[in-house]
Amino acid sequence: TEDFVGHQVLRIVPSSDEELRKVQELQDLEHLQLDFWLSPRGTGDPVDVRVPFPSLQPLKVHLEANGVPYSIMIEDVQALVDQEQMQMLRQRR
Amino acid sequence: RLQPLSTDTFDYSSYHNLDEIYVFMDLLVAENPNLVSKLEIGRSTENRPLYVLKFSKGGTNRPAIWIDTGIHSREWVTQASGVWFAKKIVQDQEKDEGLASILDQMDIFLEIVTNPDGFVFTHTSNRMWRKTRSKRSGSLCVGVDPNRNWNAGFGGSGSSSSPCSETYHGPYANSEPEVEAIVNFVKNHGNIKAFVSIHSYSQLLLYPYGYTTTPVPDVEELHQVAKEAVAALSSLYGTKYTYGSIITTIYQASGGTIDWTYNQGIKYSFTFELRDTGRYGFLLPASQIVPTAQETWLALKVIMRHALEHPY
Repeated sequence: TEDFVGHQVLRIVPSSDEELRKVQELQDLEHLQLDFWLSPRGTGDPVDVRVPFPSLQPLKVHLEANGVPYSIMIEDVQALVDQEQMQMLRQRR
Repeated sequence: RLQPLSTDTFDYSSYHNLDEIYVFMDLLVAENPNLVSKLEIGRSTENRPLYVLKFSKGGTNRPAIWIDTGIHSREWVTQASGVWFAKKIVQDQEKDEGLASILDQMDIFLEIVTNPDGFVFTHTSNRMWRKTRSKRSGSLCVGVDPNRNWNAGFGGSGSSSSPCSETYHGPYANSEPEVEAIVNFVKNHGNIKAFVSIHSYSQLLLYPYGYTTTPVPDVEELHQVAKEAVAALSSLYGTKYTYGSIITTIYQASGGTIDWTYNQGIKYSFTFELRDTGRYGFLLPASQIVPTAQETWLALKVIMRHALEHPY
């Protein structure tokens, strides 16, 4: 089973065309294995991206170096997955 | 594991796996033989049955409304909402005057788990799986995005030719049996008047097109319907929705479901993106299933009623 320990979901809201372009460029960085939950749309629209643990630091550095602000939407994806599983098990019992 | 004895004891405020949903469907059919039937419209890549619930008060080939949920497997609130809609139709078929008048003249088809292989995979191996589970020779990557696999601008911008991409369009249009089954069903039926495909998340109600900036000929009417549907949805819990065409509201997306259905002549083609605004994404807590389904149902009723009252 795939585990998502340490994966975070970042929310990025590009506020200019330049920021939007920087975020769009992330989609081409295959080595980071980013999973776009919400793909870039336009300025002011949120972009949500699940980031595997090994890619967290390089991505955050990249964003900060380019002046693209972000927030952490989900601190630990696996924790939410575990909660979901627990809830399903409880309901079945 | 205890199976529910009836659809009254089924837990609608919890997520369920494929077996449980299929048991629910059988129970619903058994309890309502004069209204609900189960059709198998095809088989998935991994040979799972593709079931559609048909809600009909009789007649042959009546004008119909199609609703599907769960084409992207990780969007669990959609399958869960589909289950709730099915029960709601049965519960309200007589006491809700609007629904009763719809069912007096139209059939409703509901495909709750449009991508069963992917859905099982999200329960067993990878909660974040989105695509189908088809394999391609020459690639280690699995699956096609079934919302880029339709024959409407197939292979164009907003879809990917890389089998490893989440938006991989597949080798050719309708390559995925899950898509082909719906295509064949819609064509063979020939009298579907409204088609609603339900996704999550980001709180949007969208109409065609996604593959081209050319507005659909019915843009003004669809915009007005979307406006009314969103108003109805928001009236329950104040959930904020945006509406518009796919390409103007989100981004270019080629090979999408409702672009194909619209081009087939199904004027009232819409797609939803259900809750959330950015706290949980695809991991929406189960406590939000019922409120999400309730508010979405209000919007669905607006679309269905409009289709009923505006025959074409």
